[in-house]
Amino acid sequence: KPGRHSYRKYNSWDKIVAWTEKMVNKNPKMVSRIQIGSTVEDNPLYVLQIGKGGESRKAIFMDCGIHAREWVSPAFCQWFVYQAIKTYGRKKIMTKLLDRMNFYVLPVFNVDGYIWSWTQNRMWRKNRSKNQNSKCIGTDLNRNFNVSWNSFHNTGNPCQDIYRGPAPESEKETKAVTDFIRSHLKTIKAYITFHSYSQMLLFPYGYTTDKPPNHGDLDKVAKIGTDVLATRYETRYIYGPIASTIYPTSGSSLDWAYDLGIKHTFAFELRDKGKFGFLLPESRIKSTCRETMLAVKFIAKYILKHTS
Amino acid sequence: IAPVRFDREKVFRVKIQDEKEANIIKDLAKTNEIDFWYPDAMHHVAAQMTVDFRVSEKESQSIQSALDQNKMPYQILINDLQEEIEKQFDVKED
Repeated sequence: KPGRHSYRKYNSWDKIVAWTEKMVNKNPKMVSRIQIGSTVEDNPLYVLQIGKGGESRKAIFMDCGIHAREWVSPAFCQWFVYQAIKTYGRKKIMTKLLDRMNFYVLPVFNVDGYIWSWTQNRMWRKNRSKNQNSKCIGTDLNRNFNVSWNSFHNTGNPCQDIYRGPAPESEKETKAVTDFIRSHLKTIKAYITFHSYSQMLLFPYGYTTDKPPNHGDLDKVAKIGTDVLATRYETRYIYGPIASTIYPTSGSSLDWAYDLGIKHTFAFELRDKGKFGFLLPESRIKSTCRETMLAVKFIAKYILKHTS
Repeated sequence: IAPVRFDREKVFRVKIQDEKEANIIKDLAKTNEIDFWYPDAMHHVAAQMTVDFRVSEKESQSIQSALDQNKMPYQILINDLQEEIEKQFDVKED
């Protein structure tokens, strides 16, 4: 048995799988589990669908754990599911959201890399695919999306941590996610991806400093989202377009989803700002998740109200 | 395979003032095994950026000398990475 799951601790992959089963078994009307594919090492990629409504409702897709060592990210997706279920029927906002929307939550995107960071190398980032003509393992899944994929030469080396892969969507994990999103494009109105660290709320574009048509809208949502997040513990986030807030990046899931047609896409870089970096202590998981919940609920409310 | 250990590995934080200092960091990354924590990769290092990176104990001395020589102020965020890895599990089982 994988041992007891805890929302206040980091959970190994086995515990997370068992937890997904438990969520479905205990909340069959609210939670269903969809296997959207499998990884390079044949681990299942599970999406939890959370909501009371049928498939035709508006939806938000959320993914966690695209980079293996960013452990607080999967912790947040688990927390989100837990809070959604726990507060449905008790808290007005979540009840309204779940009555009218669905959330597709991918608790761990890069399963093989996450397992590797538990069992072999805590500092691992990429997935675990083998690269032809190279001894170096892995692709950075967040450079593998088909959006300006090869616009930066420095992502072409398999030994780099930001290796883009041999082709766009070359990785089974990427393909599983893009196929799922493409097949649910009619209902998915927002895409939110969770990373760590550095306390930022980012939006397109990463591959260019050009502003997207609804830049003002995205900027407003991000500003209010960071303000709301700060109300809990005064945690300061900065916000803005990826390219000008951090640095230009190609092949990212955020830009891909936006250019596919999902006009509200955001990336959270969760705590902290560098004292602990990727090694945020478990004792800070709860407060990190609680403040992030405020921002995510605000974004969801905004999407419910302002998208057709 | 035994898990990788990070005994006495260090995480540095360097505030890059200008292009010259950015190039110094990039040169160090070419001759040392540097794991960039922020930004994600050497190529993203630029002026006016705060850079966090991990190096082994052995290479940390030469890194520190290079930074001292170039009068580049730095912090050591994490002095022994293995210790921090073990300390992150600071919540008892329910």
